[in-house]
Amino acid sequence: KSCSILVTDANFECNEENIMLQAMDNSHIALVSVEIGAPGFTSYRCDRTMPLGVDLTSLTKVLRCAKDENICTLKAADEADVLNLVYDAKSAFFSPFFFAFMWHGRDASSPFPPFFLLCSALLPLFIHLNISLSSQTPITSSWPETKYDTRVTLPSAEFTRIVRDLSQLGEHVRIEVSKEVVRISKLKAKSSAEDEDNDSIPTGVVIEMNQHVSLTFSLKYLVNFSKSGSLSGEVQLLMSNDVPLLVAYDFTQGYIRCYLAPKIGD
Amino acid sequence: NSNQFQLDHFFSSP
Repeated sequence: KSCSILVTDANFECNEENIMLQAMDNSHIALVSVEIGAPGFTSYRCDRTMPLGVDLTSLTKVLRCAKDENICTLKAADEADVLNLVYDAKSAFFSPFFFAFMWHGRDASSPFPPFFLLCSALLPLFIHLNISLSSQTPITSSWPETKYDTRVTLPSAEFTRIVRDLSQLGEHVRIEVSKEVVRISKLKAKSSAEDEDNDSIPTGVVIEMNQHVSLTFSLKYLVNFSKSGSLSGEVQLLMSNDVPLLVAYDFTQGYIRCYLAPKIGD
Repeated sequence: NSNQFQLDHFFSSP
């Protein structure tokens, strides 16, 4: 759901270790990278690495039909062009959903119906970028010494509250990290000084800093990213002065990492 | 918009 706010179609790359998704929004300002590891599933089998091209808006709608207690089974046969979702095959209400792929990683030789040709036109948007930062984001407990200048860890609910509140007041926010303080402050029009009504930094904030950073971001994207907050109790903000912000949510089965390009000209 | 970087500026695409 939190991905479908940013990107409408994306490839779920399935292999025997995990399912990964990586996609940029149309404006190329934000990128979302998701990984769900095989151990995170009750059972998982992937005989051949394949991309499942899915319209995330439709997938979100179909998943909304699931109840929390449902067990959802995702299936895609080797040569199929549908993703099959089944909720709780045991329960009286058997609900198979068949889901047309946006894109199926068939080799170029097989004849593509026109629909696929349309989708293949979309492909360049989904080509996986080599995120030069990806090796720099060990979202584990180990602090990435030479990777980011700072990392701020805070309760995800607090981050959601802060960006939501600030988004009522303005479009951009400056995030400034120094040794002891994280300033997340709304930027007023150039004429007036920067806003002093910072959000009081909540408890449970851990600041790791190698170098002072200060960047400005669009709040619209941060609010979108914060929709992933329900997946993890805490969120990590990793920043360096000349790279995109990384908003990382770790959860047992994997992670959601959101990258956001800063505004120009601080 | 004008005063916003794009990610392509930072990420190397293949």
